[in-house]
Amino acid sequence: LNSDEDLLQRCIGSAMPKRQ
Amino acid sequence: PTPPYLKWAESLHSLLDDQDGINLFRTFLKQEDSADLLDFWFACSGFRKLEPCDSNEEKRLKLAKAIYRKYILDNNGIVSRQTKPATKSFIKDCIMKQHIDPAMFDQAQTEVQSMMEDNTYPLFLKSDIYLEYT
Repeated sequence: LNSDEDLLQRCIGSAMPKRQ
Repeated sequence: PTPPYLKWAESLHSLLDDQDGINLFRTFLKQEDSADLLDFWFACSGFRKLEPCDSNEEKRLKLAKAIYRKYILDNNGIVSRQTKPATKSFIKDCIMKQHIDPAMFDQAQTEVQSMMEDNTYPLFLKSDIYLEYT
């Protein structure tokens, strides 16, 4: 399920702190 | 100023607040076959940030199902093993009823976080990966 994986990766990325 | 790697030793949250800290912790967890714990923790935070509104209901449902399928459904997965049966049933129920609440993964995230705080995070601070980095 590639679309699941894309969705998850984007979601995880959105929660990461932004680089200073 | 305090170097970032010393701040990482203050609390799990200080570690997860820094991109380099996250990357190093993830490398450690990968060695322990536990990287899903960290990915799930961030997936829950990302999910909570998605505001419920008409334009993204479908996306929220898809994402909730993707999180459920990847981390909760497989009883042998590390996240599933660290989550209480009642918590898993609650999430399953939300999905079945399409009751997609921003807080639906909060309890599971807390349970996984406690496990990291009690177990993998202290191990990380004693690991070769962290000590070599410092």
